[in-house]
Amino acid sequence: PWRESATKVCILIADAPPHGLGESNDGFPNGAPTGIDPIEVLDQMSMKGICVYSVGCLPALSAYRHATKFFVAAAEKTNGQAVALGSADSLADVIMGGAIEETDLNGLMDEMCTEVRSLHATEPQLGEEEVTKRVWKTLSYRGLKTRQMRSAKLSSSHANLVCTARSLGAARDALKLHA
Amino acid sequence: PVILEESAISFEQVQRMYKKGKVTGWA
Repeated sequence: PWRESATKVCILIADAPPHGLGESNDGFPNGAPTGIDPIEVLDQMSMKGICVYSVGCLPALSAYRHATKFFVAAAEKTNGQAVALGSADSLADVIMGGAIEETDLNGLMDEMCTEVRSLHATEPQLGEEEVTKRVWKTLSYRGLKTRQMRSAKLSSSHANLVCTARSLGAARDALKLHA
Repeated sequence: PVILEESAISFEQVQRMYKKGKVTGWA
């Protein structure tokens, strides 16, 4: 029930992946008994403009095969960021940093929207990558600045297996097939 | 350490904004 125009950020902090992702010794191999599908929830959040900052607690996260993939995918699906957290001392900085960065970006959305629509109208043949580059150059040329959080990022070369899945079961199947 | 600093808008930020705009319906 957030306001439409509000900057919407969700911080997900965990030291383990969700049930049902195909980890060994998972007590709920088909997903949590609540029946809630985290992948579906992430897609719903994305469509509402809620971005997830997933904060993976290290080194605990490293004990799982798919945890990092899930956390990176959670951020990518919702256009947020995936952060590696080695100490709880930095948690407040991540929360504040994420909120501030997204607030700054939200304030530029109208300006970006105008640029994108202008490009679509004048050069409809341009692909997404080129549109993004042109808009970035335009905004940079205007000297726009934002506050940006610098921190250790979570990364995974196979996060796309989870990112492109539409359900927890599909993600599990993709990970199993890849393995 | 986690640092917050002000600097020129990054390509990665614009990418995220574009994708967000696309999925929420304006881009």
